[in-house]
Amino acid sequence: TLLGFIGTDLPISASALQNILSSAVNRSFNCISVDGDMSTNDTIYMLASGAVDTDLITESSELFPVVKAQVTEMAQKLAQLVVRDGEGSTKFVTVHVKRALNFADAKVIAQTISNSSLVKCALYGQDANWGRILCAIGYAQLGDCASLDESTLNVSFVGVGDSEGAELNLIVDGVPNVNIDEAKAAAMLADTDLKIVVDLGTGTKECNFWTCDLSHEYISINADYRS
Amino acid sequence: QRAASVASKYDRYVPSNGVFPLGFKVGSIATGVKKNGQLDLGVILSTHEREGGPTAAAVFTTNKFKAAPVVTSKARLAKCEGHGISAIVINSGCANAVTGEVGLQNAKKVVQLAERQLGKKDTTLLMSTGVIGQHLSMDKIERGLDALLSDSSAFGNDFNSWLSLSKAMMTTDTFPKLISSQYTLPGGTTYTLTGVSKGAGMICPNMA
Repeated sequence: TLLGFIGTDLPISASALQNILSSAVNRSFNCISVDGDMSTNDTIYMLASGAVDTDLITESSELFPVVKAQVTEMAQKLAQLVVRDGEGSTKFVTVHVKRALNFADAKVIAQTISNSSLVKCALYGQDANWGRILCAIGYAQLGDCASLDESTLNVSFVGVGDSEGAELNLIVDGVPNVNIDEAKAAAMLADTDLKIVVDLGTGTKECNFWTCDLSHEYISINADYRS
Repeated sequence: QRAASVASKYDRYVPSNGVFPLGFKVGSIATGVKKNGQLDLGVILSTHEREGGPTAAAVFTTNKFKAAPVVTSKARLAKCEGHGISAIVINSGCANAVTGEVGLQNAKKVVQLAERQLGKKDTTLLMSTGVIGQHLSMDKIERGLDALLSDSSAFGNDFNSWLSLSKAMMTTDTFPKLISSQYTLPGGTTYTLTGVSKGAGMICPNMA
């Protein structure tokens, strides 16, 4: 279960606060997965005490977009901490789906990759198994396949942290790269942080989704949680 | 190896200080629901008196079988339209989910207990997390809530109070999740955002 609370001392109208929170959650807490299970209790609250002496912020205020962006940034950091603490996790993975026709398609594809047990096992095993990523893209529950065009599909691993700047092109314009530099892949996958970039090449929308690997530890924790 | 990994996560992701928004006080207590005396009940109070009171917003699970605290709080927020909420009660160790009518009554009882102590009405929201399918230990919750709300020194707006609150929400988490930032808006107004979260398993939210 995910629980969260964000507090601020700005005066913000009730409808503007709901707008800010809903928008921030859609780009943060609703873009994470540890195990693909949705709890019966997930809840995020936001309270604005209004203790700072300034004009009430409403949706028409000039400051509204500035505050919305700052709340979104904080929500993303809080959501990422949940993934970093994923039960038994050893990897923190950003799945960045870009150049999609719309955000919804980008998110469905990113979430499908993030919830694939086989992708998560490969990440735990530090195996550059791009076939499983492609397979997940192929079964993503998209309304239609307008965002998908094999000839413009590119998938790559991008290094983060210690491997910053390293890039491994796994699929180039729909053609698998069979000459993967395995040593480079091993070095990147040995890091805690990794980014999987899926470039659909069919539009301009994108989604960042955060997930972790699936380890033996996860099963140990959950095999007898009720007790 | 696991202990080392947990220790390094704590070092890397848990702050050692912070800035906290004006108009809030938070407190937490161990009621005995969680084993070995861990903190398992937290309360967030909005203390700034302003006309119309603080404003509130929420997103909840879209799981069809919503837990009792979700059903109760959704109804509260719908009724007050985001106005006048001044307390949030958070318990961990028991999710009060899939608990039927008894679960709903227990959730309402927790609200009543809090509002009786606070001298308020219809101003409280709930969050619960933990084992699904078991009822709240109402004797422990009632004793803990009374003890916490009757001791004003248990509440603060400092780093340790907020860190303890984030620990009181944890279940299988290995470290508390607390972030705070101060911002200066165009025009010079400085304001503060503070956030706490919890979660480590059963995580694939789609809240609305």
